[in-house]
Amino acid sequence: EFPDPTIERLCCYRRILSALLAAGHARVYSHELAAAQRVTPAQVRRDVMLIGYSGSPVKGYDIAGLLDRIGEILDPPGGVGVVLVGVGYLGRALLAYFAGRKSPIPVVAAFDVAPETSGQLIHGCHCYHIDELSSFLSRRSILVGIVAVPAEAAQKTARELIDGGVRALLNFAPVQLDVPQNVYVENVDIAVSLEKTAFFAQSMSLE
Amino acid sequence: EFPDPTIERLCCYRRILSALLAAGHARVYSHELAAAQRVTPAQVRRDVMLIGYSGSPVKGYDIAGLLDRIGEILDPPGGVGVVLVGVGYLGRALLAYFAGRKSPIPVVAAFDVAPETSGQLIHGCHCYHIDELSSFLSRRSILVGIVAVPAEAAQKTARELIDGGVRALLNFAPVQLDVPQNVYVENVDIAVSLEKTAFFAQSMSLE
Ligand SMILES: NC(=O)c1ccc[n+]([C@@H]2O[C@H](COP(=O)([O-])OP(=O)(O)OC[C@H]3O[C@@H](n4cnc5c(N)ncnc54)[C@H](O)[C@@H]3O)[C@@H](O)[C@H]2O)c1
Ligand SMILES: NC(=O)c1ccc[n+]([C@@H]2O[C@H](COP(=O)([O-])OP(=O)(O)OC[C@H]3O[C@@H](n4cnc5c(N)ncnc54)[C@H](O)[C@@H]3O)[C@@H](O)[C@H]2O)c1
Repeated sequence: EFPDPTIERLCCYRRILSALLAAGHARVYSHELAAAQRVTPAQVRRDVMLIGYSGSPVKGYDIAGLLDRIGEILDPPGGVGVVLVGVGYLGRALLAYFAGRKSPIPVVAAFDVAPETSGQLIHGCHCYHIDELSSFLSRRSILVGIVAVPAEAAQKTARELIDGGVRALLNFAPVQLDVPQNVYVENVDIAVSLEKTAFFAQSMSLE
Repeated sequence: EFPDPTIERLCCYRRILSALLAAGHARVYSHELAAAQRVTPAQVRRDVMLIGYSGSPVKGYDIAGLLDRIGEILDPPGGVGVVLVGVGYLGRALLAYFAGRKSPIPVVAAFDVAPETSGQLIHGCHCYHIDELSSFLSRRSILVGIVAVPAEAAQKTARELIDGGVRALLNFAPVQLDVPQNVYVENVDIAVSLEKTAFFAQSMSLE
């Protein structure tokens, strides 16, 4: 299969390609994709070859064709089904963002412990009380759970999602989740992005 | 200097090392750091050697010493000064998160166009009206700006931050910002993390 960093690059290429297509471009060169993504043109060409697509050195890649090919690799045929747990500031920002971007992987339901959240429709997503999570998971085939609850509730949330059949977690809570071997965990930490940005701010300003 | 991916790994190592220290550990082996970060133990050893630190194959690395060394590399001596523009759902989630994590790089001020936000103290951060941004930047040495405004306001926000001396942007708005050569832009896109997670959910569930 494909290693983790290659999948991440393919997801990033797809965002850039969609933006170019929306802006009316039909073709793109490997060096253009590379510049927007901070990788080398050779890395782009290797990735595109790996997924069995080809372009021409003179005319570049056909954007729509490359997008279709990346979609075949990234988007599972039946869809994966995603639920969000924790509809606070972060949860609401994510629901608004995914709805606005028409993400290829919509969030089908959201869960929260706060009684006033259940029954609401937030950016097109039905919100339920957390007590309804396991029965929801038993009725639907959900493979991905987004964990956007406070740190102390995160492990229990992860356990309930996994017991309901979820096989991958997108985790924002600042804890290391304890999960079985066959469950993938993607930890997002915006503090890391901030620290990286601060480092380059310093080295840019010294130039 | 250090390449982009190395800096990102050092930031990630620092989060893991801080968590281990807080949990009462004094030493760590390269394979333990590697496992938490999905890199190889050899990559960890190469990174640690690159920053001029050493441990012992028998006892591992001293966590406090390694943290100090990473801090010397990552944290600029005088601090960089960070401001946030856009105090909506995402902005508030970030202010709460950075305050809770006692991030080594605190957000010193936040700005928004909504009149009711100015004058507030949110998670210890003073909020001002956006009209006060340029005068604030002229009085303080701020090198980093976080862009958490809607897409249509992002380019203007970036322009104002850069005119005020900011040299690096942490951008959440779904637009490609047009900036001069000497400004670093880190684009965060959680939709990419979700798509990557969904891909691995599918391949995990096939096993
Ligand atoms: N990793 C990052 O970069 C990053 C960035 C921002 C926030 N965060 C983290 O994301 C989480 C959410 O942040 P926020 O600002 O939205 O917090 P918040 O307090 O606004 O939202 C948390 C929500 O979770 C709900 N909740 C609490 N316990 C629950 C449970 N057991 N089951 C279901 N729902 C429950 C609450 O009712 C609330 O709506 C926190 O853990 C925070 O540390 C991480
Ligand atoms: N990249 C990602 O993964 C990701 C995730 C979530 C949200 N987002 C993006 O982050 C941004 C904020 O999202 P949100 O959910 O917090 O939206 P929001 O509407 O809740 O917040 C936006 C805030 O910006 C303020 N604002 C608008 N124009 C402004 C201006 N010219 N100057 C200063 N402030 C201004 C508004 O008053 C509001 O408080 C959006 O662009 C959204 O698309 C990105």
